[in-house]
Amino acid sequence: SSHASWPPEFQPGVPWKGIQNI
Amino acid sequence: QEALTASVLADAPPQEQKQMLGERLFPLIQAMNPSLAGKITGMLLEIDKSELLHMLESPEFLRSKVDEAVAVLWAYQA
Repeated sequence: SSHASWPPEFQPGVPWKGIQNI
Repeated sequence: QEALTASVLADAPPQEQKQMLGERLFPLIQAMNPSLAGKITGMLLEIDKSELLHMLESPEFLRSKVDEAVAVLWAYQA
C-alpha cells in the first residue's frame, strides 16, 4: 500500500534502492 | 574497519555511496533506536552525503538528526 511505502527501510546487506525513481 | 571518508566515497557510484553510508550508519542508529533503525536510516539516507559523513564523525550531530527523523516519522504516522 502507498501508506507503508514511506520511509524506505534500510536493511544491512540489502542493496539500497532508496527513493530514486529508476 | 577502514574509515569511510569523502575520498573513499567519491570513488564509488552514487547509489553505492548511499549503501556504504547506510551500512555504517545503521548500527549507530540501531544503538539509539532499535525498533525504528531501518526506517530512520532510510530517511537519513535522503540527506546530502557530506552531512551523512558528518554524522559518522559526530555522535551528537547524528543523535540530533535521529531525533529529527523520529519526530517526522511520528508526525507522518499520526
